[in-house]
Amino acid sequence: QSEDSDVWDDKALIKAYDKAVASFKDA
Amino acid sequence: EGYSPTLKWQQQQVAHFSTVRQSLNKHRNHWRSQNLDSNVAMPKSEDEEGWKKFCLGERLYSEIEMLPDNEDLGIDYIKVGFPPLLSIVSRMDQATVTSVLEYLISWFGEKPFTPELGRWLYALLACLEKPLLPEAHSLIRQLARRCSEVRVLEENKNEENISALNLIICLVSRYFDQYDLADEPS
Repeated sequence: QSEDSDVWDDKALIKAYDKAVASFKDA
Repeated sequence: EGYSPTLKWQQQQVAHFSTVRQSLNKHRNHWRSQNLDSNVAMPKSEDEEGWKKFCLGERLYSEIEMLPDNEDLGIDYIKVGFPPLLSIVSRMDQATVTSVLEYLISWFGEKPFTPELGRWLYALLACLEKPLLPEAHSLIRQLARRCSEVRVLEENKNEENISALNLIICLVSRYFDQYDLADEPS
């Protein structure tokens, strides 16, 4: 998962949020 | 009815959020030491209006219509607000995290939910250390209640807003142990 990667970029929190929000649609 | 998430989805979000917090802690020192762009001027902790403008942008803050930006000029973060970049949130101490959370929850008490607000609330919750201070405890409970109120009033079933509100309610109730505020398994 990207969160575990050493390349945790400056926008990582934003991406994590967007991913979490998008996941509701697929649930 | 029909808006609340499944228990499985809620459990997945709590697990994901926990991983995000671990990564944030791991990378905090790196991002704290990075130089900020010259246009990023973080307000002082007690500057409520400054923080609202910083996070949400002057456009939203002032509720004024502005012409779309010329794409060639790039994004004007002063107008649209700075997103919760790691290089920004890693510089915020717990007192500032709590203060900004308070300012944005106060804003949300009177204004509609927006994606910009959702991103900042999520980022601040990710920065909030456990065990919670009494002040933070009260704040996040207020946040979850407000999310519930707004969710009930969502008539157009804007999926993104419902999802974002569900996420915040889920994290407050199940990650920060405020189980009385949790959505029942559906």
